[in-house]
Amino acid sequence: EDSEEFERRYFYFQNATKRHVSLNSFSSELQSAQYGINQFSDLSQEEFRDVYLRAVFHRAPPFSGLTAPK
Amino acid sequence: LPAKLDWRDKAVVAPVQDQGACGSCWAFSVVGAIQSVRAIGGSQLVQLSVQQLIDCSFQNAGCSGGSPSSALRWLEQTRLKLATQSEYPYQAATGICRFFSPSHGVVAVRNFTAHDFSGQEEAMMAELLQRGPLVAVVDAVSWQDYLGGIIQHHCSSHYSNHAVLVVGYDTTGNIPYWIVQNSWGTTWGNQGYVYIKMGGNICGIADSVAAVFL
Repeated sequence: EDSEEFERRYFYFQNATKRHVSLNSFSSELQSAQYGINQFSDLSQEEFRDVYLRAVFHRAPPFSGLTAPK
Repeated sequence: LPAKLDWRDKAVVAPVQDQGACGSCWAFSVVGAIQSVRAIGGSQLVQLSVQQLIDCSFQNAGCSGGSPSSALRWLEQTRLKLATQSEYPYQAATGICRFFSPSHGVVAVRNFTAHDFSGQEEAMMAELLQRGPLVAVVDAVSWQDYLGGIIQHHCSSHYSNHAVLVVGYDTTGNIPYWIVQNSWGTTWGNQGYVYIKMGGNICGIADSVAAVFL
């Protein structure tokens, strides 16, 4: 618990709890999304992005009606 | 269009997977769609190899990321038949492509479409009904903190970075929403699923949507 790694993770965790307060402030209705502690709470936002958000986006043409496959 | 559509009710959606610390969402979404479309066609639901796509789809970067469109184009061009998950299991790491004989494997992709449905989510509902589960690329930055419920705010549609599988929608309640399967395990979100409000291209859910033909 005295390790540098622990300190860093704890810092990210505290940041996450601050984000949750902000995100939940819009959750007024019963079905609204809830934000809180999960398996990603001790990751920084950069770490999360670097590991889990790795899809490459290719712009697709606008949909212009259902068509049969080629 | 029916007020509610959930392909899980037809037993054609495989269980939620966990990609682990590997940027392989693009492969999970593509394989998820292929599995479901095959099952909708009358075959038994079989889990197919995500690892094969990670290792062999060379235009993509394995665990360092990839594009569902590129993966689908590669599958269409090579006519590669995906092996089953059990014979080519997931490793959460990029490996060396294992080759099988051309006749080996379960199913090949014949064709696919990719469209921008922003402003046309009703047409996307029809596409989901007609084609089966759809691959979508979304902005999932705020999903780091998601626990459950319907996402209506804090989700931009300009920086898409994560691939998922749209398996249904529900318009029967106050807030119509898309039912989306993620690949971060069942402890995340609603047993591995995320619900996204329909109608406003929330999280960019309609920006890049692919359907698969087998």
